[in-house]
Amino acid sequence: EDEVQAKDEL
Amino acid sequence: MNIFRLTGDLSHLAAIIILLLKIWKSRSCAGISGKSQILFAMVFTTRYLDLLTAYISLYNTSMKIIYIGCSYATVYLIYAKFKATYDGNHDTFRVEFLVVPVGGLSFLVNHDFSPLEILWTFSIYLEAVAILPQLFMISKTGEAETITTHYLFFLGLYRALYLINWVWRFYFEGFFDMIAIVAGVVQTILYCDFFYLYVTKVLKGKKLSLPA
Repeated sequence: EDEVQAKDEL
Repeated sequence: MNIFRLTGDLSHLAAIIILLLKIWKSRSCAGISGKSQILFAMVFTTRYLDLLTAYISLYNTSMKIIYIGCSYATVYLIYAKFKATYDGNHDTFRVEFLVVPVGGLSFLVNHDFSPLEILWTFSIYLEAVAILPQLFMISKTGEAETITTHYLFFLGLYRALYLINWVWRFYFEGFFDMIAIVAGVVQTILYCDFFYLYVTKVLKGKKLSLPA
C-alpha cells in the first residue's frame, strides 16, 4: 500500500 | 482548491438541492429511484466519517454536513413522507449486485488497509455505480420528468468537472489518486448516453423519452 493521499476533496 | 473542483462541488450541490426541492414542492417522488438515493446516502456516510476525525476547512466540513443531511432527507421523503408516490414497480434494480462486488473490490484494491481508508475506497467505488438504478428505472419507464433530467445533468457534470480538477492538480501539484480517477472515469462514462439525450432533446425543449 502506497502512502495515503490527503483527503481534502469532497 | 481550483475552479474546476469548486464548480464541480457547486454542480453536485445544485443536483442534490434540485432533487430535494422537486420532491418537496411536487410532494411526489414519481420517477425517482429510491435505491439510488439510498446508495448515495451510503456513499456520503462511508466517505465523510472523517468529519469525526479531521478538520480540513469550514467549506469542507459544511459541504459534507449539507450533503449528508440532504441525502438522508431525500431518502426520508421517498420512503416515508411521500411513500405513496414511490414507484416501486419500476425501481427494481438489484442493488446487491452493486454493493457486494464494490465491497469486495474495496478490500482488494485500496491505498491502505485501514478501516477509514477501506470505507473511503468503498464509497468511491459505490459512487461510480450508484446512479445505475436511476438510469435503469428511466429505461424501464421510458421517460423522465424534465426536472429529473436537470438533476441528472448536474450530477453527471460534477464528476466530469472533477476529472478536469484531477488533470489540473496532477499538472500543478503533482497530486493524483488513481482510485478516485478510475472510478470517476467509469462514473462519467455511465452518464454519456444520458448526456447525449439531454443535449439533443431536453435542451431543445423536448421531453426526454427513450424508445421503450
